[in-house]
Amino acid sequence: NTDSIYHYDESAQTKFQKEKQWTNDPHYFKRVKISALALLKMVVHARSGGNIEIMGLMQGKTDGDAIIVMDAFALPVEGTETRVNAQADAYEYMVDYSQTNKQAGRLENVVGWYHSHPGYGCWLSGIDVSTQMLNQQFQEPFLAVVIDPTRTVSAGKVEIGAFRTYPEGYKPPDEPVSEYQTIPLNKIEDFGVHCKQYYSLDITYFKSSLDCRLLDLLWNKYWVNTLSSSPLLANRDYVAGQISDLAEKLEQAENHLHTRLGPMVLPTQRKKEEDSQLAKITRDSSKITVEQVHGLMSQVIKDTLFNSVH
Amino acid sequence: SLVRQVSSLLRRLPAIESEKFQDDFLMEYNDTLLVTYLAM
Amino acid sequence: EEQVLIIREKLAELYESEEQWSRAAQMLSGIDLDSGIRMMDEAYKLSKCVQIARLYLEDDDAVNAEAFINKASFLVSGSQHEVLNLQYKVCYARILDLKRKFLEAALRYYDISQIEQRQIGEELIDEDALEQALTAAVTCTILAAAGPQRSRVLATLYKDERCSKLKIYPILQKVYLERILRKPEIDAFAEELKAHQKALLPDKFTVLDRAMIEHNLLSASKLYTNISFEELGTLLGIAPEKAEKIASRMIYEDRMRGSIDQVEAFIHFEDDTEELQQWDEQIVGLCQALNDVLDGMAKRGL
Repeated sequence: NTDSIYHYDESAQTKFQKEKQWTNDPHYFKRVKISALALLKMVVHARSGGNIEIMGLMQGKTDGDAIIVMDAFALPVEGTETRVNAQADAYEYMVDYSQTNKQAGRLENVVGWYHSHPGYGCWLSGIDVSTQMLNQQFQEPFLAVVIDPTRTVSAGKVEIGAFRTYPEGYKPPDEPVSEYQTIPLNKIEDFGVHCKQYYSLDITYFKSSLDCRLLDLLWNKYWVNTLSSSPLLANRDYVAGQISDLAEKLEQAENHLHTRLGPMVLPTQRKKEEDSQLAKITRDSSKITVEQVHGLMSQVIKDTLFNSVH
Repeated sequence: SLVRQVSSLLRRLPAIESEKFQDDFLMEYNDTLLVTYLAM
Repeated sequence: EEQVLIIREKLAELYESEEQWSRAAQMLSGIDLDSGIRMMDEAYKLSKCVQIARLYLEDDDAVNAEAFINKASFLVSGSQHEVLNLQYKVCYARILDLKRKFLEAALRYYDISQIEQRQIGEELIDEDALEQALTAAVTCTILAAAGPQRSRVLATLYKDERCSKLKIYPILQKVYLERILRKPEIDAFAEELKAHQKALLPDKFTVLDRAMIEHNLLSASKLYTNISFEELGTLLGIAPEKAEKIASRMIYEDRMRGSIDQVEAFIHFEDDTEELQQWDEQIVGLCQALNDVLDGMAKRGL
């Protein structure tokens, strides 16, 4: 029954499309299930873009309050954060691809778009929010997925986020704090202004029996890569970027402090603000350091394992 | 043939042994400790 | 002009039937394609240029053929005639091959081997023809001068699963994996070569010898950190002085990293991969070997 999810029930989907249950509740969709195939294709595509943002579409279906992503395909578009609605360049491609898919017997519709944020975390920027709102107006149900390929390499697991935007002017109830992530100084403005306009969905993954078999066959690739990888070596540029971002934040916090030194006693509100800013910087710093120490531990273990044989 | 494979496997140890490797390894080690120290 | 053209075409046809290719080509090349008196359409001009080039190529006459292919290259961009375009591509690749521009020839042969249609105009494209083009691409790549560009084309060919069915695949695999080629393998490969690919170069070596020596030298540079020219000469099957000469040229042309100590008659190979990176590569090799042992044991039920 692990493969039953791969069966597409056209009548159920059509019925769901007709009922449009999501229109009554801006928070209707809460879960996302992503297939191993779609995840791999999105991550490989995101990494192929290097430091340039890439984008693509996801095909799938819905199941109650869950959006199920079965497959993904790249769009011939780059630089999604540098212009509004980058996907306009790919409309023709999207239509052709979707039609050809139907002819090939793939019935799943497009259920969302994904794009990458190389090195600056998984969230929606201002451009992303406006693109997603547009999509949610005309292409429901529609999901936004963001992948950070750079952090994927350094953390050793896929940095991915799935989001849905609220309708214009909607005031969301107080959000549960999502997992903390470092936002670079040059993106904090963009992050802060829009972070209340969308919410993130829980992501789970699934794979078919064939996927299980193929991944088992590739098992030795996995452990060989784990033993022969050096996070310290692979992420030098990224870590250097993070440390320089940290230095800038420290500088900024210090400047704030000096400019505030007028009235000797900082009002409690401001004091709290300083603390939270410095607290964030401290967290970023310890996150970077922990990853560095993990990298060093793996190097020392490898040295003990492979070099100290006499 | 298995035993021969195992012996050639053991002959590949240690994986690398050179002056330059030691320098690079210790350099990387110290850099990381320095980052940790700075973070503290 | 009209009558002359018809006579020439008729005579060329007769020469062709007697397999006097160059005579037929000369007969056709006498047709004045650029005469002001009678207008010829581009397709006719293109077809004549390609036909003349093909005839010259039957006699491996690259020089004359190239003159007509160059003329054709101005006409082919506007041509919708797929058969002619294909014939033009094949002629061009063969001319590059004959002129020993092996890497460019390989890329064009490979491009031809990827044709999807199986029927162009009245011409049938059968699998053998495509396989021949693919084999020609592999042969030319192997004969090309060793270096980064050749490695890229080798990678493309090696990853093309059609190549694994070619007779030439074993040598492609060794060349791609930068393994040293032994004399028997080189001789077997030499059997398949065309005359011009076995021609002697000014330094009394054939194109194949040079390509193989350079390849083996590059392979040796991956295996050894340094080696004496005496040993290297033995490994490559040539005189030590010759080995030194070829090595110095490859280092100078930046196709191999290393330094030569002429007093000690030693060559020191350099690998600009970082030590830590090399360490990881060694670990990959070790783990793969361990995995093979485990698989071997599992197969024997141990």
